[in-house]
Amino acid sequence: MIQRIRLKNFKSFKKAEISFDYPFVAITGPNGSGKSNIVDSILFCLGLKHSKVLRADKLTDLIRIGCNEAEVEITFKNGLRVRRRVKKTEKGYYSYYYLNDRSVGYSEIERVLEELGVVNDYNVVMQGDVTRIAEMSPVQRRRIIEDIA
Amino acid sequence: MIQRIRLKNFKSFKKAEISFDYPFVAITGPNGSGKSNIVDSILFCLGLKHSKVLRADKLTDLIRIGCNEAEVEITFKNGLRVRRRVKKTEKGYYSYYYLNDRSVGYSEIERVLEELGVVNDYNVVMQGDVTRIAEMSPVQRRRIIEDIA
Amino acid sequence: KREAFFKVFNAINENFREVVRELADGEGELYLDGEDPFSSGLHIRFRPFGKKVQKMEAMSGGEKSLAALALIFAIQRFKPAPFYVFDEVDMFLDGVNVGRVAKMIKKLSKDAQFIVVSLRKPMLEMADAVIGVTRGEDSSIVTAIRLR
Amino acid sequence: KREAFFKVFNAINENFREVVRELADGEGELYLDGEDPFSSGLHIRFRPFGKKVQKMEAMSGGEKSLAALALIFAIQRFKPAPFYVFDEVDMFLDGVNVGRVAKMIKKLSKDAQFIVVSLRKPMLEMADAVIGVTRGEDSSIVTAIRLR
Ligand SMILES: Nc1ncnc2c1ncn2[C@@H]1O[C@H](COP(=O)(O)OP(=O)(O)OP(=O)(O)O)[C@@H](O)[C@H]1O
Ligand SMILES: Nc1ncnc2c1ncn2[C@@H]1O[C@H](COP(=O)(O)OP(=O)(O)OP(=O)(O)O)[C@@H](O)[C@H]1O
Ligand SMILES: [Mg+2]
Ligand SMILES: [Mg+2]
Repeated sequence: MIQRIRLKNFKSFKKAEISFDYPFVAITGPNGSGKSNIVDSILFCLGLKHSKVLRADKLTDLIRIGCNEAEVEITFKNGLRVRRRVKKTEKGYYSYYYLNDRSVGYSEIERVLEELGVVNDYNVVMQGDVTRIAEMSPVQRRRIIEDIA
Repeated sequence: MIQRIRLKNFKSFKKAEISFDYPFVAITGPNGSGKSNIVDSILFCLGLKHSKVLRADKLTDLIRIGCNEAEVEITFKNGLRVRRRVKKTEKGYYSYYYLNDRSVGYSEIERVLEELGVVNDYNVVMQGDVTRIAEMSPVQRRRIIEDIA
Repeated sequence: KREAFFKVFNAINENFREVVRELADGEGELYLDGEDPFSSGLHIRFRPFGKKVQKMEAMSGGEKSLAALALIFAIQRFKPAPFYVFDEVDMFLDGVNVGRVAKMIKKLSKDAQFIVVSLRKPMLEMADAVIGVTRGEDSSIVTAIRLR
Repeated sequence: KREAFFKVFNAINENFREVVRELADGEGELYLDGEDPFSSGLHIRFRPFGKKVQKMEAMSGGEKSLAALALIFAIQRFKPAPFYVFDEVDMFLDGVNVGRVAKMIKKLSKDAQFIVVSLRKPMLEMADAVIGVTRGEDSSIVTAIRLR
């Protein structure tokens, strides 16, 4: 599905390209090396979670310190490319989505994700989610089922 | 310094004896094998934490399923023996402390612990405490310092 | 609304039973503590191999995280996706349980893509390829890929 | 009261600096976000070796747990005890950091007793002896001790 991820000034990455040529790929490395930042880049690019969850108070915290703009591009196996750019401005920031280099609104991205079969974000389990679910109250757990229904 | 711990019908242990003959001893084993129960047995015997923290709603949850009484004895390097017994009764439970087999009140145990140099329970870090401290709010962290002062 | 809830609940409960059998060779079950689903709580019963049934509250740290992971797998089976991303879901597990989770992911990777962040050897050894990330001068760097 | 607070705060802050230097070859510092200690919050600044200074909020999972562990060690240095019990404090750390924490415990075990529950190899290999616990028929059993 995800063939390649390209990062530019996203969190701790300056410029990086990661290819996924096999169905089961592991990512490893020392503490603080940038592993969870790769997971954050997927969620950012596809608009699956808002910034708060990506350990950033505002979207511009995702931009590498000292830079003005960050960009993540995901290429899917079927050749489709989704790109998201966030740029600092005086008052805040701009966020742009692109589908094969054509500028689109987020609803277009949502449509594409639905066609691909990505309907909710239960397919991404972030660091600490297992503990959160294990320590949840029974009522909070029931709410998970309710959300899906 | 703890020389030996003896458990009888305490949580998942029927009868067990653990000797600590070296300054740095590690305890390992599969998930659910009883490692944290050993830590709980130290906290229970010395009265360092109340039952809520020992993953038990009431003290009698620490008694092995199917039994009426649980007992933990700790022998220190200087020969001193502290023993605590908890027994189910119709209305609730009885908890007894012994110092070298002499029945004593908890204040006597506290006195002994102070002489040994165990003044607070910061010397025991339970499973999950590191995460709790890492995720604490700044105000909660400041309270830790305040407690110590 | 009640109907939709129970349809999802029963399907996920069935998945949960299957996952616990595969993952821990044990028995698992989800149950509600009240008649009205919209005001009750969801409890997890889990009986690892060779042990008695126990509620989530009485389990060890590792057993709790295995049960939570089984619930996540059960939910994912209900609405399958083309790719999955896991970030250190195996950190509380002992070596044997990490191996079991890795085996399950390997099996599921026949039908979907798995990207798994992990520090544990049994997981890295089961993956088709391992991507290394390290800290360079002033940024993160992606290093070579090791194939199985 | 204010005096007592600052005496403790300054001592623990000094310990924290020392521990972070030993543990992560970096710089660490505790600071309050207000004038009045009794209404302010305590923040942790931590600069692992070769990186920029960062606040606790921006750190990775492993860096946060290393900083929290350093705070625990700093508090323990302030009021030393005859024995310490740690239950899986190393679960978020990578192999190198587990080794560093194990080395520190080994050094501290000259002056006090350490009982450490762990699943990680670098920790078990540094201990003087390892006690195994396993699940028997219907209860937990303590197995043989392996000496270094
Ligand atoms: N009163 C009791 N009687 C019998 N068994 C009990 C009792 N209380 C707890 N247990 C059992 O003890 C087990 C938990 O043990 P413990 O928490 O020590 O595991 P652990 O070795 O620390 O595992 P982990 O590596 O996952 O943290 C549970 O499986 C639980 O069923
Ligand atoms: N906007 C940013 N610019 C530069 N660096 C950043 C930015 N945001 C986060 N970082 C850095 O990224 C690092 C965290 O990376 P990440 O959380 O991916 O680590 P990790 O590899 O997952 O580690 P662990 O194994 O501990 O979970 C932190 O050290 C932080 O300083
Ligand atoms: Mg991480
Ligand atoms: Mg445990």
